[in-house]
Amino acid sequence: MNIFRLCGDLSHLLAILLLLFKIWKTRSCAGISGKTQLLFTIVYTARYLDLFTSFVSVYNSVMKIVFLTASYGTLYLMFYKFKPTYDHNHDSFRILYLIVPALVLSFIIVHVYTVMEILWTFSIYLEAVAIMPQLFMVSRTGEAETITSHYLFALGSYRALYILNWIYRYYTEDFLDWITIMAGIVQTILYCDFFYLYITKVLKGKRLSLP
Amino acid sequence: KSNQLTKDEL
Repeated sequence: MNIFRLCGDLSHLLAILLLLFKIWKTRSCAGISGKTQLLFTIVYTARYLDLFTSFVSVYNSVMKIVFLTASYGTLYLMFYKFKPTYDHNHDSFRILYLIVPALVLSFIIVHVYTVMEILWTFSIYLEAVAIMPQLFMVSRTGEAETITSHYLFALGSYRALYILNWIYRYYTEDFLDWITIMAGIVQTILYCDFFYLYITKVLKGKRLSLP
Repeated sequence: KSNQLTKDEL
């Protein structure tokens, strides 16, 4: 554990809790992509199956359980409790275009050919692109609520901080995993446009709206 | 190098 990794995890946790808070407080999931939330739930489920097979630390297990619970809770709120507020007309990104390539790639570029390892690798690839339906939705509606913008910023920062963590681990532990690094870089690049809009608009107190 | 170290990340 290093400071970048810790800040990354906390940023990730903050993002997930912010989203739940927003939906609960406004009693609405308007502007939130159910497809992105579904993809994240698939990501956590595929990756955290190792809760049953290996123990790393209490911190690690607790965070995994929180992420899993929160993502299933978000799906429950979006597709059941507040379903009438879900803006599915604007959530039209085809997620099979993300799932299928991620699955194929996880059979081609993977460290070890075991079911758990392929699922883990699939989750890494899918996470890298899971935000695309949400960004697509923001571009279609041309705007995002301020709290949604904070959510996206925290979620994007998490993987960017992980990149710093991997650089740090390379120097201190001589540790390098190209699968997570490349996927993490792709993931962070996808947020760049959004980061720019967030810094130039939201931080100056303006609502995030596209020109 | 083994990727097992990555598994301690989230």
